[in-house]
Order: sequence, then C-alpha cells, then structure tokens
Amino acid sequence: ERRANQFNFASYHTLEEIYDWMDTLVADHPNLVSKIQIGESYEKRPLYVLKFSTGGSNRPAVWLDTGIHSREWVTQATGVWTANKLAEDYGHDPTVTSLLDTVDIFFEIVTNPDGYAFTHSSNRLWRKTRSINAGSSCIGVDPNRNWDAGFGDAGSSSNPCSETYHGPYAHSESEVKSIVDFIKSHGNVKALISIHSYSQMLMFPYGYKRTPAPDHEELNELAKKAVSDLAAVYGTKYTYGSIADTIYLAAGTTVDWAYENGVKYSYTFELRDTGRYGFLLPSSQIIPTATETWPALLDILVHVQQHPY
Amino acid sequence: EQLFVGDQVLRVVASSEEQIALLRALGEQVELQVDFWRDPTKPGRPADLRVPFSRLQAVKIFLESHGISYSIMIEDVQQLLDEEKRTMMLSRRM
Repeated sequence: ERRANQFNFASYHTLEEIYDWMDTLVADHPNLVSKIQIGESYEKRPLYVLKFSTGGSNRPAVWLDTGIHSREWVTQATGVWTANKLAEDYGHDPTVTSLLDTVDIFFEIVTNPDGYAFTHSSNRLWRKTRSINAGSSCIGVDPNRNWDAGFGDAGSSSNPCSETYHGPYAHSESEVKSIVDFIKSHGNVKALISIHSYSQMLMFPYGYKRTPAPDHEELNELAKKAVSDLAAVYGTKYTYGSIADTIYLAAGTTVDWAYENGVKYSYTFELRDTGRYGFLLPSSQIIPTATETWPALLDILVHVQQHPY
Repeated sequence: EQLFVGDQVLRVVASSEEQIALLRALGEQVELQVDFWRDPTKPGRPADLRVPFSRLQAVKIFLESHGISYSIMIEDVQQLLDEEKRTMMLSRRM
C-alpha cells in the first residue's frame, strides 16, 4: 500500500513520480483534495491541478502554480512539499483549517510538464515550453512572457531562439491558455501566486509598465510582512516590490495578466538561491526552501481570506 | 542528452547602467551562446550567466576588457548535474 508520507520530499522527482504522488495525496485526503485536468500540454501531457476544497459552491479561490520555467527544479519540489503541508495541516493547524473552511485552493505543481520532462531526459537546463516555432529551428516559448498583458513589449524577445521568446501571439501556448480559460471560467479567483526560483524576491504588478498598480500600497505592505516572516525562519533575505521596480520591465507575465483580469492579490515568488548553485540547488535544500516559504505563503493566503472583495 | 562539460556559471556584478547595457548586449551575441540564469538588473546586483566551455575565453576577455567584475559561481556545470543525478538515483533505490 502506498501512502503520500512514504514519498521522499527531500529529493527531486520525475514528472511521472510527481503525477503518481498526486494520486496518493488524493487517496489519502479524499474529503479535501481532488485532481482535475485543465488541459493538455503541447506534447499532449495532462495538465493537472490539485483542488483543495472542503465544500461549498464556487467559493473564493486562490490559484497557485509552480514550475512554469521547467529548469527551476526547487520550485516544483517546493510545490509538492507545500501541497502536502496544506493537506496534512487541515484539521490540525487552526490557520490552515480556517482558511480551507472558507477558501478553495487550486494548485498546479508542474505548470510546464513538457519542459520538465525534457529537463529529465535531454537538457537539464531547459526553461521554455516545447512547441515548434514556424520558420525557426529553435524550440519553445517562454510561458512567462506569453500572457496577454503588454504582450510583446519590453523584457520579452521576438527571437524564437531567445530564452524570453514571447511566442507568436498571446496565449499561444496551451499551458498558458489552459490556465486563462480555467481562471476565467471559475470567475471567483481572488489571488494568484506564481512561484519561480532563484533570486529571492517577492513581486507584484506591474511588470510591463512602470506605473504603480492601483493596489500598490496594500500589495507592498503585504509583501513586506511576508518576506519578513520568511526571513524569520532561516534569515534568508528577500527583496520585494513591483516587478518593474525590483528587476526590470518584463512584458506578458502571469501576474500582470491576473491583475488586469480582476485578481487583486497577484504575486510572484523567486525562491532561495545560495549564491552557489543556481538552478542546480542540491536536494538537501528543498525542505529548508519550502519551509521558509510556507509562512510567507500563509501570510498572503490569510490576508486574502480576511480581505474579501 | 545535452552535456555541459566544462561550462561555467559566472557571477557578474555590474557597477553602472553602462555595464548593464554591455551585459545585455553580450546576451544578444548569438555566437557566444550565453544563457542568463539571473538577468542583469541594477548596478550592484549580481547577474549569473552560464557560458559554454568553448566560449569561456571570449566571454571572460569581454568582461575584463570592459572592467566588469566577475567570479566563478559554478566551475563545471556537468559535475553538479552528475551529482544531482546520483542523488536522485540513490533516493529512488531507497
């Protein structure tokens, strides 16, 4: 008999192992977790989302995604740990219990499965999707430049060979379009958190323009609290602010699209970097990374719960 | 399978906007095959770039000739990848 608690959260895993683990998580928590398929990747892999729900009808929801850039392995691994933490803590931790009694969480752990499979089979450092680009020998689109929010502007490339190629048109990638369709059809998503690695940042809109978002002050205060609580665990220092202020202008990103489509609490994390390993962070750091991220995530989730709109 | 034997990741710290522009220009030189792991953003903030072994000399000369300071963050990318693979196999056996 397999159980989710026999899974080694301190190791990196293949796509198949993660997808198998999702089934055991659902089997272990049938009244809380279910698995839904929101679409297919370019190479016809299922796009799975874990739904955490204690009932109700179309409750306010939070969208979480990890691993839209496939080579950022600590991100998917943190996603697995976090999903397990949510399931295990429900009914035991009062904060998580209260949260899930009122809010649904949708969690896509491997947002770019083709890229992730490719990092295991052929090129560990692959970032993009695996779609073929007409007229070019270069493969793939950067799915974090493919959203309809300033699409094609600064910080994205029109060159299919670039790591930041924005694609032929907005939502050209099925991995992106499936999320767009899901969030739009749901209609009650109140927060979106898209998780990356490895620059130790917590950012919010806008990325495609320098204008402050209408909710800048609230988003900034919440980010400040979240990174402070994250740092309290192991002293890991994060910077925070709008994407444009914190890094540079970057058009067509997930969080800008979400914000412009009515999701007020839109954040993107860049998880831990030791400064020595980059995308090759040793697996011994998976659990410390996930552990320190947890209180920051929880800050945002609780804020969403307590500030309905 | 793509191998990364001898590839290095350089941690570069630009001291001015001009140096950041130079780094971005470096990234656009297709023949150098530079892969930015962490993009150049602001003066004083690190940027990380993976450089194929065959282009290391050219990239280092570029950085040194423009007075851009750097250190080697990863000596040999493939060594780390091999270690990562070993760890995963061990975990799977357990």
